[in-house]
Parts: sequence; structure tokens; C-alpha cells
Amino acid sequence: EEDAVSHDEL
Amino acid sequence: MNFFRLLGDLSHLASIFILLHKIQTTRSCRGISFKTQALYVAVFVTRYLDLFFRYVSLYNSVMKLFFIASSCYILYLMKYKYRPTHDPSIDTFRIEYLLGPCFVLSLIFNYKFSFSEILWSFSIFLEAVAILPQLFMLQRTGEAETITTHYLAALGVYRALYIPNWIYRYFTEGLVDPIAVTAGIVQTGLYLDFFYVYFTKVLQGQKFELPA
Repeated sequence: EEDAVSHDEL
Repeated sequence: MNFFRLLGDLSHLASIFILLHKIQTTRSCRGISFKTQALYVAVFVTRYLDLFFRYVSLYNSVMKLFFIASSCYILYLMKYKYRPTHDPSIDTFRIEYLLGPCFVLSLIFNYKFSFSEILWSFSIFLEAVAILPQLFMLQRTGEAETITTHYLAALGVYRALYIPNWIYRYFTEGLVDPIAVTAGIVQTGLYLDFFYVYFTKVLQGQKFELPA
């Protein structure tokens, strides 16, 4: 799936 | 990763260990809202679906798996092992009033109208309010075991530390996540009353009691 935004936080 | 976020995550981990310790040593889940714990399972499962298609780091994946596993384990303890110690008659917050609005908000505010992004937004909004059944229960009983207040304090500190983390990230990476920041500020705000009593009473060695 293509990323819209990076969710790198928990 | 920065100092605030790491400390926040460690505080989150600590809160879970404190809760497990409370349940295991008192052999009771008295004073803990089953509804809040169930909402956390929903939060983690909907947010960490990306374990299947996005790799961030080993730290990130291990923490995600830990939060899913520990929250499910806590539900198991409450539902089966220590079931008789849970009193549903005081855990009466109507969670449909949280689930419905969070779902609608996630349809409106998301970074992409896709299944996983909508669930991600939903989990962010739901986490912001998931503590309400627990705080409502505290309000009803008017008191809490000291260890339970340590659990809530660690959970509140975790959220509070994410705020300096976002400020730091804004200045160092130019990064802003408006959905997470807005929900995070609301979530931290919900703890303010609790923190007031925690710092002025519990940390002074008194019992957690709300004024009648």
C-alpha cells in the first residue's frame, strides 16, 4: 500500500 | 527518535508493567475499567495494522507487538482469570458515544481516504478519549488504590512527553502531524484534573481521594 504520510510514531 | 519520545514510550511501557503488577499482586482488577482496556486493544489493533505492510524499525515493530499482546493479555486477565474482582456496575461509561464520533471524525480528518489511513485516524482519536471510562469510574468511586494512580500517572506522562517531542520534531525536521498533535493535546488535557490530585495528594503520601 502506498504511504500518504509516514507514521513512524507509536 | 528523540529523548522526549523515547522517554514517553518508556513511560507507556512502565504504565503497562505497573498495571500488570497491580493485577498480579493484589490478585484483583478492582478499580480498573474494563471498557478503557478494551478500547486500548481496539486502538492498538487498528493503528498497528501497518505491521503487515510498513517497516519502520525493529524498535517500532517490537513495541507495536508488545502493545497489542499486553493489552490483549490484560483483557484476558480481567475477563477470565480475575473476572469476579471486576464490578461492571461501576464501569458504566457508554463507549458507543466515543466509538461513533471517533469513526465519523476519522472519515472527515485523515491523510488519505483509504482503509488503513482511516483506521489510523480512528485509532488516534479513540486513544485520545479511551481513558474516559477509567476517569469516569474514578469520579464515581471517588478514590483509588495508590498503585492504580501510579498506572494512570505513567500513562498521562507518556502522552504529555509526546508534546515536547512534536515541538522538537517541528524545529529539527520541520515535521507536523496535525491529527496526532490535536488529538494528543486533547488527550493530555484529560489528565489535568487527575494530575492535580496525584501531585498534591498521592506524591505527598496521601490516599487518592476526590473531594465529595
